Amino acid sequence: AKSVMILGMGRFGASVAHTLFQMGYDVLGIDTDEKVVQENVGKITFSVQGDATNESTLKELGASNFDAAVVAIGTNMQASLMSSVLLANLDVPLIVARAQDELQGNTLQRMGVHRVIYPEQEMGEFLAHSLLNPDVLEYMDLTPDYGISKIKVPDYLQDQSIAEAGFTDDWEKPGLKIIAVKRGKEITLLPGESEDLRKGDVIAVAGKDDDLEKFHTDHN
Amino acid sequence: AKSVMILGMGRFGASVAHTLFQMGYDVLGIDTDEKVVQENVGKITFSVQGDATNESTLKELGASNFDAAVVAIGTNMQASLMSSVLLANLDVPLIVARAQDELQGNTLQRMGVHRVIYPEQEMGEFLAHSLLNPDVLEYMDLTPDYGISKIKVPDYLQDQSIAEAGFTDDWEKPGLKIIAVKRGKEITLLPGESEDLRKGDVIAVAGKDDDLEKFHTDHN
Ligand SMILES: Nc1ncnc2c1ncn2[C@@H]1O[C@H](COP(=O)(O)OP(=O)(O)OP(=O)(O)O)[C@@H](O)[C@H]1O
Ligand SMILES: Nc1ncnc2c1ncn2[C@@H]1O[C@H](COP(=O)(O)OP(=O)(O)OP(=O)(O)O)[C@@H](O)[C@H]1O
Repeated sequence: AKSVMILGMGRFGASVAHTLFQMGYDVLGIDTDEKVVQENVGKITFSVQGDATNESTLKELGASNFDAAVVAIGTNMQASLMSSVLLANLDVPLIVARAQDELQGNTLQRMGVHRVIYPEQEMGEFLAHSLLNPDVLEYMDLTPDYGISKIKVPDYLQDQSIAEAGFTDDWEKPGLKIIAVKRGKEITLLPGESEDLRKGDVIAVAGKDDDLEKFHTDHN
Repeated sequence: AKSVMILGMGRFGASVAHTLFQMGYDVLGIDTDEKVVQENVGKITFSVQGDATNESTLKELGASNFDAAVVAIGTNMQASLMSSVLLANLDVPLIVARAQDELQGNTLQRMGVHRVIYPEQEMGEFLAHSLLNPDVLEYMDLTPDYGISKIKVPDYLQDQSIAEAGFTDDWEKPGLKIIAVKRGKEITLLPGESEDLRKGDVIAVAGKDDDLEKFHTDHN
């Protein structure tokens, strides 16, 4: 199984770590804070106390043998830079680091970080797209005006057919096209538009941003 | 045009604000920090200095007339709670707040916040899904092990058919099912699997996380 080291187990680092572990990866998390280390025992493969800026610590933990490392230290820019440089020197094949701003991000990339993440900025953009479309739980753009949306079916649409609710199963027609309906843990792919929706259903649809906007205004 | 008030113009708040402004919304950002306020002049409709926990400030700014408000204060939980309660009392129709953890999030919801965002945690999950799958530009989960992925077609797969590249157009069969191909600004929905992919194509597919993982390992 692939192995990933997470340096800094704050909210971002821990979330990456836990998700990877649940996906079947071997995950080692390192943090200076004893409380944080303890909290993560059992939630990942190994939860270790240590300083990510300490070269011998990283060597002893076998950093060179990992498939990837994520530098998830946010506030301490110096620590983030130092750990990234150490990982680069240890030839870790994929180094991802979070950054607070583009200046830090560019600096990290020059130091050998392969990919920079801006969690707060990226979530901000994402929220903006789904803000006034609260039924839109998630949105993935394909072009600037076309995308795939994950919509929580509003309660009052329950027991209506997919067509009555405003979606189509005909991909040649305009409008929001239904890709899948998730009910509990079950997924139904490309359902017919005469099928009913139930309370709590979550649907994935493909369509123009304008049609998504219209769906929202029609229903609000 | 719809109007949104952003309380706290840190990296998350400013990102929501700038994106909304670029999307055509009227955006008012409020922050206690003069430097932050100045930085945002011209980037949003109005950039104002003030304390989001001050009821008369929110009243004077016409908070009740906004379509939505985003409480983007992260570290100061008390300020985040107070502003949220004030907005709820002013009957703002949509209040979104960020939270550091579920305890804070649940508390905010009880106080009238309609939607809670966990930027760090949500970006962490998102990164985990695309970490060792660099071709996966974005991922939207439908269930814990099934989702929709936006994949950048690796160069060496160009001029191969969709089927040769490892995707299917048969939604009854197992495997990654092709929803759409984006080429330049054009979108082709539910293409046939004998159609060729070209350099630079971006595709949206639906499938099990395991199949996505397998696609990646087959190609790396
Ligand atoms: N040199 C270091 N070595 C190991 N862990 C560190 C080091 N410096 C900070 N950390 C840990 O990294 C984690 C994230 O710290 P940070 O100061 O970035 O908090 P944060 O920005 O609030 O993080 P998040 O937004 O992910 O919650 C903390 O748990 C902290 O103990
Ligand atoms: N009571 C308040 N009224 C208005 N603005 C505030 C108030 N409290 C904090 N802010 C502002 O909110 C912004 C975000 O502050 P915060 O302490 O949450 O930083 P942060 O967690 O690093 O934010 P981000 O992660 O979005 O960069 C800051 O610019 C700060 O000045």
